[in-house]
Amino acid sequence: MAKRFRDTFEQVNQNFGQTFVQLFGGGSAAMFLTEPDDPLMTGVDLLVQPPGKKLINYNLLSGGEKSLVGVALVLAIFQVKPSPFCILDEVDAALDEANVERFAEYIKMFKQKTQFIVVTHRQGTMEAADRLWGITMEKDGVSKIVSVRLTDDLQQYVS
Amino acid sequence: MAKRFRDTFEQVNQNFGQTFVQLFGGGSAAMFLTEPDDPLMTGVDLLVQPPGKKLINYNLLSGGEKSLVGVALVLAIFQVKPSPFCILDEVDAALDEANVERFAEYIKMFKQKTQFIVVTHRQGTMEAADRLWGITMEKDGVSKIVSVRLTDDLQQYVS
Amino acid sequence: MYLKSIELSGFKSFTNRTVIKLEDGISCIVGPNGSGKSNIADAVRWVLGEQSAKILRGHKMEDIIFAGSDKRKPLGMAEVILNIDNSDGSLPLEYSAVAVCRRAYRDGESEYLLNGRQCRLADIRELFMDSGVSNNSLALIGQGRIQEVVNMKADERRLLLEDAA
Amino acid sequence: MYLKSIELSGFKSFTNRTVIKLEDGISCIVGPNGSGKSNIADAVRWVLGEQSAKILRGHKMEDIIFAGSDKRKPLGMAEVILNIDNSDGSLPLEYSAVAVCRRAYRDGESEYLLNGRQCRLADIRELFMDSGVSNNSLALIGQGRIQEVVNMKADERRLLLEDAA
Ligand SMILES: Nc1ncnc2c1ncn2[C@@H]1O[C@H](COP(=O)(O)OP(=O)(O)OP(=O)(O)O)[C@@H](O)[C@H]1O
Ligand SMILES: Nc1ncnc2c1ncn2[C@@H]1O[C@H](COP(=O)(O)OP(=O)(O)OP(=O)(O)O)[C@@H](O)[C@H]1O
Ligand SMILES: [Mg+2]
Ligand SMILES: [Mg+2]
Repeated sequence: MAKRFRDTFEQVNQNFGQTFVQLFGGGSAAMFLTEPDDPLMTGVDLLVQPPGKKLINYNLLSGGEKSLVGVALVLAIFQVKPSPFCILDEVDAALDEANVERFAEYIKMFKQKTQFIVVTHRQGTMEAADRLWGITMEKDGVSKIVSVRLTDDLQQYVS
Repeated sequence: MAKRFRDTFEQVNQNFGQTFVQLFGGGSAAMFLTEPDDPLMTGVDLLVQPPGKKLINYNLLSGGEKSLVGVALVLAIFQVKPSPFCILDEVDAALDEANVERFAEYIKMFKQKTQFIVVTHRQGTMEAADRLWGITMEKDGVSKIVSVRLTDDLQQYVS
Repeated sequence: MYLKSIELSGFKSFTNRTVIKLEDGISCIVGPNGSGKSNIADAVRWVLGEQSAKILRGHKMEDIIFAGSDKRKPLGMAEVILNIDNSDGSLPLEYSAVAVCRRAYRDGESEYLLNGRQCRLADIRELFMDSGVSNNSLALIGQGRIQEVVNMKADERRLLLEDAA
Repeated sequence: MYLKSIELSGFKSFTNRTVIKLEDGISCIVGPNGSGKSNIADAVRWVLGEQSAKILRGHKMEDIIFAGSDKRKPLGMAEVILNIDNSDGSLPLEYSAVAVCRRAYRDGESEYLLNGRQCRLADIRELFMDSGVSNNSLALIGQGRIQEVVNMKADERRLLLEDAA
């Protein structure tokens, strides 16, 4: 029981470090146990160092940086126990263009094991998709679904 | 005391209704007192009806819609008691392009009375500005300020 | 397993039966503010057994039934169906195609069906238990919620690892 | 009144004195994730008297002093100055130019100055009281916080109107 938790922790921790570097283009990150001698009750905390910056209390990170760390952590856990499908609703909202690109590229590495359904307003994320569904609402307050081709003018869906 | 609160409420309520219609391009909204007979203790709640939709519990609104209602409420209060300056940090993050345009146009109507400092990633908001300051961070983990002309290629700042 | 389609009728802003066909890989859902994108995510959460009206952005469970609009009357029932390809047998059912259905009526009645047969909410939850998919797993990350795994306390974060262990 | 400039030295990611010149109208601050835009908003909040480390995204107040980086050593002091044009006399001071300064040192010491003269935090708060500007007024809307006025309870929303009354 304690051993299984420790093993999972080790694996997720290693993944987290690697995923972080991929998404941030550098720097380093790790998870640590708040009470290493008490595997059944210990909490799990984070150490994060974006490229060029100092190891810093992750609360001081920017909105975009926190979103990216969140994605790194979720994907780190997915690598240990892949979810068959995953729905992400605008997780890229706070990311700048460069980070959206990295995020979109990285999600592609997981699509073999996990089916992704991603709600987004961002062009970079749309370009990584295998298909697009457009949702519109006419004046009648009812949602309609529209198939959108990847070659369509995506500008109307991008914000 | 109770009279002053009532008067303020009436004014803000009227502004809120107008601001909402401007930002949503239609529909209607109002504030109401949860305990109208108790002006000293009453709460203040909202009724919101986006164009084409039914009067709905505002919690059911989308992320973008909630942001816009938030802006409408803040500006409604500003019209009663203008703040000399106002700092908005990415309030447009969840808005689609059409709503960013309306938001940016509307903020301009307040700049006579209120100096705005707006942190944004959105091109529509940048185009409404009188000046732009770019913040960058080199590899040394230190913030630098750069003057950005409105005619510059804004794409590198847009996400 | 993977989702072949999501069918919505009467759920939030979806009136007539709307079918969202999905396949393996990455599917993106795009559109303007308030068009119904997050409502689709709510529908999946709901059919997997979400019981909190608050998490679904409502006051009461009745709020997820189409409430009408300027031009349309309210409906009396909401229904969501997940059609799942189970050829890899990852769901503990003898079928290679699994349809998970949930219905709700204005009087508060709820129905749950697995491949057309009535069942209980507990049966649906149990079905997905080992797959890691549930209404409160990392498989469903709601709008504005991605920073939560960073902001949460250390003991809450521990629970995420326990689920994966 | 309006802000003529914000000066930051040693505050969060700003090391040497950085001056952000502002004028009337709308000024936009733009740049990549993590470059320091919200840190500027935090600086204004802080110099106006914010005492909660949590609201400034830190654990303790010392977190707002430049902590160093890969290439730079930490600094020992943070200082923020707001230069305000008070020609319209809206601030209750006899000057047409008002400089509000706050400094913090690693040992926990804090200094407050108005036009170069030492004062207390209470003096700064009192100065802005009638203008509607304070570290917790609607004049400062932090990142991710705009939906709060919609999500807050009815009694909390009442307080916003009381401030405006
Ligand atoms: N029971 C209901 N009946 C009718 N309409 C509803 C119901 N519940 C929610 N809605 C409508 O659904 C809309 C919100 O949809 P949703 O949250 O899916 O938008 P979205 O596409 O995710 O937008 P955004 O990009 O802003 O996040 C609201 O405008 C609301 O009026
Ligand atoms: N005391 C400090 N010393 C050094 N760097 C700091 C300090 N406090 C915060 N930072 C750095 O400032 C950065 C965050 O800056 P800020 O929140 O202003 O970003 P931002 O430009 O608003 O980004 P976003 O667009 O993602 O919101 C973090 O990367 C953090 O490392
Ligand atoms: Mg949404
Ligand atoms: Mg920011």
